[in-house]
Amino acid sequence: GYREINNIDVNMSDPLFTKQWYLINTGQADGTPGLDLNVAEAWNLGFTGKGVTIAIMDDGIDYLHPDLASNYNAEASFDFSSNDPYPYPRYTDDWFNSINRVTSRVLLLFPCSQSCHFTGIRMLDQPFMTDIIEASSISHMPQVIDIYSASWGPTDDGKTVDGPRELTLQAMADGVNKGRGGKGSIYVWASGDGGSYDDCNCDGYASSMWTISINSAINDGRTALYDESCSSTLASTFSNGRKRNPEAGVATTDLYGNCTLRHSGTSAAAPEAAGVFALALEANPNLTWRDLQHLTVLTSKRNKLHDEVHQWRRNGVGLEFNHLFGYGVLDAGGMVKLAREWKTVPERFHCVAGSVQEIDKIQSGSKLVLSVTADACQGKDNFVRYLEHVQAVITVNASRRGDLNINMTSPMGTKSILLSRRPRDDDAKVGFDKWPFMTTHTWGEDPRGAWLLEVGFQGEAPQSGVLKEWTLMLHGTQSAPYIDQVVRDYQSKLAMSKKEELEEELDEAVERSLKSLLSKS
Amino acid sequence: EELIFSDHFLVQLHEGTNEDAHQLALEHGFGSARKLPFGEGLFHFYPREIPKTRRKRSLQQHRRLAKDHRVKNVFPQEGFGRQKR
Repeated sequence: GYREINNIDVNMSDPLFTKQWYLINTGQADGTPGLDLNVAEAWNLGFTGKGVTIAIMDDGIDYLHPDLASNYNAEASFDFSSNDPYPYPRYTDDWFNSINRVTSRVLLLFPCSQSCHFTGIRMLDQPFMTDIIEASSISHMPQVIDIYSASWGPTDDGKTVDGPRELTLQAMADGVNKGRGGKGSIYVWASGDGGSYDDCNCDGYASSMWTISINSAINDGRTALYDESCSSTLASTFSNGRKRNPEAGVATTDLYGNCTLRHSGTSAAAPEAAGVFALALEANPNLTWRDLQHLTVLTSKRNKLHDEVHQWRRNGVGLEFNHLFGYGVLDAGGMVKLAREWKTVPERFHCVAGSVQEIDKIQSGSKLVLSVTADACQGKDNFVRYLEHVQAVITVNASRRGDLNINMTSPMGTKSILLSRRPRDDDAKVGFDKWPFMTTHTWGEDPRGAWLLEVGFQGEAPQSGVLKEWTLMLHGTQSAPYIDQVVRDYQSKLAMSKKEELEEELDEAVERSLKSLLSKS
Repeated sequence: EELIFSDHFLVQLHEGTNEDAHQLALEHGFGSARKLPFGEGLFHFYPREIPKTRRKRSLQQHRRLAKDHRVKNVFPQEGFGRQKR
């Protein structure tokens, strides 16, 4: 069915193509025209994912499906649930099976990048997960596989706090440091389906710096009902999940070769994003895992995404973000254009900017406000000047963990919700123990100055709690990450960020010369 | 929370190839062993039949394995929940 790119608008003969509205949204099923992944622009530029391999970590892949067979990379596929190299979906010996339109995920990434290869990693199909199966999956052939897509995680029941265990963390660290010949494996994570009852910062995979956490909007720009808000989400793609109109679903094929317009939650989000990232990696195979996150921040668009509860805001360097959608919907065309000329961002550094260790009580009806004045390790080898990720490592216990609400505000005035209320979480014992809450909202900001942490309770009954630790960890570059990038579009976020950087650099240079003049005189 | 144990073990060997590990796994009643791509000498010993879960550690198997002179460390694998999204 492959067609020449230049007549994609005219004679797409597949009658079902238009059902894949997330590729080219012309208003199908009451959708909003133009609200899509803008893959057509990337295709027009000739990028279809050639030379990129994506692994779908799930409970199997129908690699015999006619749409998939020719792109399947059998050598790099494996079944860690049944310990064999054939990750085909199946019932297990004891008839345990959690198949859920597994094919849909793979086909989702295919429309975005028809020429990429995919591998299957079957690893969800046993009654319980183990650290060793997860670690084996995300470290499977990291010199062959470029992108790992995961549409699973800790239970999204609104009361679980869980994340990767030790081996899996080690495997992830190995992946970002050594995968893809040292450029870093790309981990894409569906942010979670707990809806307003959950917060994806309580999911250690989605809230990891090493994963690109993707949320999903529906075809008219509203949130899906199961969307979770959190400050670690970087961007969004599309899924179904709000409208009765089945046509508004994300069209895929089920295990029986039929078109299906149903599937669960944010599961569609990760493979769609993986498909877009494959286009970017084709445009520039030298992109590191950090480059891709920078590109995501700079090219994702607000477009028509909207949410009544979480307003769009701008951070200290003017980047627009939202607690649900991150920096917006992925824009494949914008991403490949920037990727083509992208220069790898400078090395990044890590600074423990401050810590509050004393015991502070938290009571209902009042807020505990703590402050850390950070010099961002200025004057030391590991100083940070331009932020990427910020982590607030917090130890807190409460009579009802779910009623805790934690906000953090940066010196440039950007307020992030680190933890929103989780009404179903009635934990009174475990709390959060050195939990690394992460925000991406202060991307590009200057971290020097006062950081504020506000901890309080939201809920019907009075609660009490104790905060035992808040350690602020800054991750970012020492030199301006975009100064060497070529600006083509003067309306773009890159142009705006670069202008900010140049002004900042200029101010500092003037200040330095004044100081030296004064000291001479 | 109550811990759940699977019959999967992370085993670190003093030295040895995949074949040695496989043989050792068979001797101790496992299905086979697979080398992990990171860490030193780390192998995944997994059961032959349906993965079982249990509330108690399989102390006997653990102890026998730990006593083997070829084995450096043994870590039984807890089971935990993961959900599709």
